[in-house]
Amino acid sequence: MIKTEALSKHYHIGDTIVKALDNVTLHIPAHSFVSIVGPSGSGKSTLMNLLGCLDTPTSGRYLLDGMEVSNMSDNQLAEIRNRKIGFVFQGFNLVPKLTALENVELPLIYSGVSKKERRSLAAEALEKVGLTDRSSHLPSELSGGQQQRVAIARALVTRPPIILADEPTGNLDSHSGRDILKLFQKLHEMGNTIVLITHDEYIAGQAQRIIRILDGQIVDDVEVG
Amino acid sequence: MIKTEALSKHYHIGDTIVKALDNVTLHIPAHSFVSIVGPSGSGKSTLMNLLGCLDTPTSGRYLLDGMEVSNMSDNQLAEIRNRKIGFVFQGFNLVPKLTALENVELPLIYSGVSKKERRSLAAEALEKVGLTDRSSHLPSELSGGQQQRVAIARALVTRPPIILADEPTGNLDSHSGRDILKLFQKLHEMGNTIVLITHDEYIAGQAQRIIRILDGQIVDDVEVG
Ligand SMILES: Nc1ncnc2c1ncn2[C@@H]1O[C@H](COP(=O)(O)OP(=O)(O)OP(=O)(O)O)[C@@H](O)[C@H]1O
Ligand SMILES: Nc1ncnc2c1ncn2[C@@H]1O[C@H](COP(=O)(O)OP(=O)(O)OP(=O)(O)O)[C@@H](O)[C@H]1O
Ligand SMILES: [Mg+2]
Ligand SMILES: [Mg+2]
Repeated sequence: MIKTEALSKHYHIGDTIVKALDNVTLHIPAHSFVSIVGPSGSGKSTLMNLLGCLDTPTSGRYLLDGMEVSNMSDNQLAEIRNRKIGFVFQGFNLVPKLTALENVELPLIYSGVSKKERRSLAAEALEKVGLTDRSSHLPSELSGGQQQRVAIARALVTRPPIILADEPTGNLDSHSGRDILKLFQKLHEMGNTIVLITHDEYIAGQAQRIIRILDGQIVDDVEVG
Repeated sequence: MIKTEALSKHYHIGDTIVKALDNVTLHIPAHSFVSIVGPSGSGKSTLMNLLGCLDTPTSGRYLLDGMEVSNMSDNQLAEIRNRKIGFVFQGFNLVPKLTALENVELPLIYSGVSKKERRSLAAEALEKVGLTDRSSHLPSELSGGQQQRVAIARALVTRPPIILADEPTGNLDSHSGRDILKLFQKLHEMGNTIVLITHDEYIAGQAQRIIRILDGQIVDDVEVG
């Protein structure tokens, strides 16, 4: 399902080259539950952005369901992101002018679902993250952890086959964090592929497999679950 | 140093009233190291914003160093924020167009320090959070945890007597998180007052005192250190 070959991402700042990702070769089969761990600045979000087709590599290949992503048009990439991938961003990326409910509805707009059905699915997703009574709040009227949970609900509302979650519990108390983990585990049991970046050792250990990144490279890859 | 009496903050959303903070009476003496814990949405950031003079209460009083904050003019409030309080925001609030170094310099601009001295103090603060080689990066060119560390460096650069830190390690691996904790502990030994909101049980336990918040109210307040 997810296959990278010597994937690299370099940035140029002045005369320096920052090797955010350096020759990463990785295979994540469908229906896996994988944690990605590593120090701050080690390349985890960079990897996720490439896997989520939100960014293009400097070199190397990325094959998603057997198709070479670098060969795709912008339209094809947008369609893949909408149909195949749910993304929880480290910085949430909620739309400031939309309420929590409207933010969660957004991915459904592309899927041709009726407005009534959209509202109902979005309400259900918000309920799963414990935010029913915050549906009409704007992001600025929500706590940090509530914004994070809206971002999670939005990533899950279309039940996409692949869920990429970048530090989904960083702003949550451990109780709320474990509720979110149970959500991901349930989706995994129902067949979704989950790739979860986390700094939380407990949450990382609940996956089937832990991939460790350091200075843009994979340094460890172990089956645990 | 910090004294609140029946401090409340209510929001109106449609017909509902959200009691973000509800009758909080609190005394934090100078030179304390206090953790504030509680579930997502319980009122921690709301309390911090009031203590940091970034917001005004719906009712109740806040006395900072014996002075009633609600009686102050905007100019007086701005001066207090610049001279007395260093703030690490849950959402970082870095200036997008400024480099890491320039962001950290910002609080020094008000303090009448020369440009050369500003650069040197800001560089020193960035070094303390391990980001010397990211000084010229813009926030968008930094990882989530690196942005968080720039926000921490900025809060500390003027050595303000009171440091309010809202989830300063939420995006950091445990190693980086403990480096940040040591930073705060060192400042505390040097006489600063530290108020730290955290979801991390280990970090919370390293303070002298843990205040627990639930549904906008203080439900527990224990000396631990
Ligand atoms: N502008 C606003 N309008 C309405 N409700 C608000 C507003 N700002 C915050 N709230 C509500 O007030 C409550 C407390 O928010 P606060 O940000 O203080 O929580 P918190 O304890 O910091 O949570 P977290 O751990 O998730 O950061 C939340 O339930 C939130 O939805
Ligand atoms: N646009 C950019 N230009 C230059 N360097 C960048 C850019 N974006 C990211 N970097 C650098 O690439 C490295 C990897 O960043 P990335 O965001 O992937 O780290 P991360 O593992 O997600 O870290 P964190 O745990 O702090 O979120 C970092 O050192 C960062 O400074
Ligand atoms: Mg990251
Ligand atoms: Mg908060």
